[in-house]
Amino acid sequence: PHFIIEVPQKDGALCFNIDVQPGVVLNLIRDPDTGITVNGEIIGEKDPSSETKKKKSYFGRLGIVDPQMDLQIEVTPQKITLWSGGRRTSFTWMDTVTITQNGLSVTINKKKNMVVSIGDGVTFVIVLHEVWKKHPIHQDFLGLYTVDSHRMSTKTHGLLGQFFHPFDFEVFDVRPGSDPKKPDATMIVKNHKLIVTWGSQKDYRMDSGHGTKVSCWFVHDNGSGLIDGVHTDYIVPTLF
Amino acid sequence: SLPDTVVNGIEIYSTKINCKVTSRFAHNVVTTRAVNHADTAKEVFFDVELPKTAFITNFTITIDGVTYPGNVKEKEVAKKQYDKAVSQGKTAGLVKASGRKLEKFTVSVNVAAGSKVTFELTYEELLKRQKGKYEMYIKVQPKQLVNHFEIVADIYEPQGIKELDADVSFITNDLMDVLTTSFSGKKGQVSFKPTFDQQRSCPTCSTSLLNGDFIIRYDVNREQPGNVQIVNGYFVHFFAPQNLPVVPKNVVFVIDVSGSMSGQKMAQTKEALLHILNDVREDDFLNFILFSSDVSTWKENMVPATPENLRMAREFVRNFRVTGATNINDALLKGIEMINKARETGIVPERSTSIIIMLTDGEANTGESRVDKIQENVRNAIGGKFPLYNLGFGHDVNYNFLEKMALENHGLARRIYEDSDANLQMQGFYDEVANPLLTDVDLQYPQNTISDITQNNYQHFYDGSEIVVAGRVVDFETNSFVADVKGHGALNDLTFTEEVDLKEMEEALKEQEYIFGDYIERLWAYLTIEQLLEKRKNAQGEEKEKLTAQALDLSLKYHFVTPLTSMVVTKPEDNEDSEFIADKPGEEVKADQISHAYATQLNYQPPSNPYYFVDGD
Repeated sequence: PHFIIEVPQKDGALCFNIDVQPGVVLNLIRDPDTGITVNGEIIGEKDPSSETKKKKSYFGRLGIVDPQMDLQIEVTPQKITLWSGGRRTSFTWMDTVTITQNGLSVTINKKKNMVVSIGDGVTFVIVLHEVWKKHPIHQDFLGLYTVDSHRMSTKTHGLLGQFFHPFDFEVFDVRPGSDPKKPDATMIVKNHKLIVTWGSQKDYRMDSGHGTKVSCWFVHDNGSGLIDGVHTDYIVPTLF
Repeated sequence: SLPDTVVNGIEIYSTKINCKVTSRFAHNVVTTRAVNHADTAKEVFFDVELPKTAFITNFTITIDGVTYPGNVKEKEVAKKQYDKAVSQGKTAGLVKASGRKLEKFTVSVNVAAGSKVTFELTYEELLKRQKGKYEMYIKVQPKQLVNHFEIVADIYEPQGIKELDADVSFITNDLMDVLTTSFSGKKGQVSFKPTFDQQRSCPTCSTSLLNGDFIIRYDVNREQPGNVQIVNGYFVHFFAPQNLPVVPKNVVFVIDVSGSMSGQKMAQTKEALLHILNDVREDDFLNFILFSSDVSTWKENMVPATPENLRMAREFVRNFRVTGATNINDALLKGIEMINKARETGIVPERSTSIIIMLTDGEANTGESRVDKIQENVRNAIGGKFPLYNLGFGHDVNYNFLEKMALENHGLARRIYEDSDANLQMQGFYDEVANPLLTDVDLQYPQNTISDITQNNYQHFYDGSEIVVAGRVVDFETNSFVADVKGHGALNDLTFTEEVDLKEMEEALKEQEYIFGDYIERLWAYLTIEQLLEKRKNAQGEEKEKLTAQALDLSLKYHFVTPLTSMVVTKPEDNEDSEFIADKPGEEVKADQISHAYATQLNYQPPSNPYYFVDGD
């Protein structure tokens, strides 16, 4: 999956990919104060033996936990399941429904996306990416967007959560790269000096079919140097 | 010798039952063709048992190629014709209640020697979803072997058919081959066409083994919680969400233990209660109130359905005894007070729903025995907060009273027939209401887009059921139609939204030319009449007159034989008109006659021995 980190104070964005094996669960957000945690399980291509240039991986299962609300939400491209107090409610992506409960609001927009608001100040959007059912390689997958995180504590971490706090970076020495349209540059971030490449990724919040291009500085090698530690540090044993 | 097909000079050439179901709305046509091979005129009978929930929409008799069609008239107008015919010594035939679910339509006509007669009865009904299935019931009972017998049901469901089965009580291995059930996508078909020999009850018998129940059950795919269809300016919205957790319930069973309940009734009641206690969920609360001349409770307050409480409840049920008279008023008020108190003091969870289920076999005859006063007391005490369900056991019960009281408290009444399976009837009822998935369900539509909608708010949505709302679309400029359904679930509040693109829907339905195009309009009319008649049961004065006028107007417009209308078939005979009348009596009849839902009266002038059918249960 690809990650896009918008940095408003720098009027720009950073991107990186994380490539891990299908079945691996990555911690995306963890707030030790509120307990809110978001993890994502990776899925691969339908036919792992198919000869594609590079194996793609996506998020196939997302789990959101809020222990204070005794809430768990599991989202797959097939269904959406809410557990509250150990009791289960499930929906499909064919539903258009709003679920409200003690400060929680979940809105499923049929075959498009779902918006999860926990209290005031934490809102995630999960986008359903549907591919042609008979596509030989690709399968349906999910995207996660944090649209509001201001109620999460400063201790929030995770592959996405660590970027909820203001951070600084500097890009200089922009120079031609191997692709003339994608120049390379040097970036200083978190005391690391990295080689980055100018490119673009897509934001699918508004248009889950085509997406909107977001230009960004791409950090190679699974976000090495940009993320705290290495990407394998974010592997967790289970979704919840 | 005459072939087996000819009995007493009459040959039944064919009997065909043709059912077309489109979006749960069933249009059934029963046709029988007969020939009189005798040298003299003969009386030919046509008997059909149809569901009590169905409305006859047409009946015609064709004799020697001349068809006498039916006309729906206001009941009073038809009755005058009927009375006149009877006073002239003409014959009358009636439709009587037949068992629990059916009404028997019986007509007969005198057919001249060598003449042919065709009877065609059409009736329509909205199939209701219960325990996850729609059920269409056909009673099969030809009087003699029939040359061509067939039942064909074509089902079209825009949501797609998930499962389809036919359950035939008289099926044999030989008949298995001629019963076919198939479905694919939106279409399904059940066909049953036994040959002449396959109909024989034994290889040398001239009697038919086709005698019993033919039940078609199916369900549709539910990828979405709801489905909206719009055709020719009318819409229907089916709503049945899946996979929601059950809302915990607080149930008070109010049980009649008066002397009349002794013996088998009480044994069956106990058996049913013991079975129900096995199904009570752990997060439910319950209590029992017993009433005869006095009222007693099992526990002072509602108690949770813990294993220990359930054990004690079973012991209590096994041990209570019958005695005394029937004090319905105090028993119900005690139950209502108990639920209200449990709610106010927080004994029961906030997200839970309350119901009272009363079982009685008689009339209130001690304490407050005026039914109007009991109704008023109960209505005021409940205050619309939760439903009351009344189960009327046996023949002597004042069912009208129980039904009125249940309806005005957002519940319903059911008869428990005094039979060997009365315990199963009680359990079956409990199963229907045991699993509420939503409470306070409100179905909303854009106000300036629609009119004349049927009931659009319900206290409960039960698992395995379906809410149906229909109405007219008045704004044709709009391209999309949005329906919102709001309800309280076990854990959260939910708002389901259905959006339909009108143009897309129009195009999709154009492809389905074979379905009868006005089915949504007729479904709307059926549902509206049904609900107006139900409301009318509790209305008084001007309100009742208004509801009656509305229901009558729609019954006449849509050719439905309802309790307010009759169908008259006029057949010129011997230079004198003869009337055949089909009608459905209203609720004014006495309690023990209420199940005479249809009375079809057929008058004709036989050559000799005029006779009268008697309407009886």
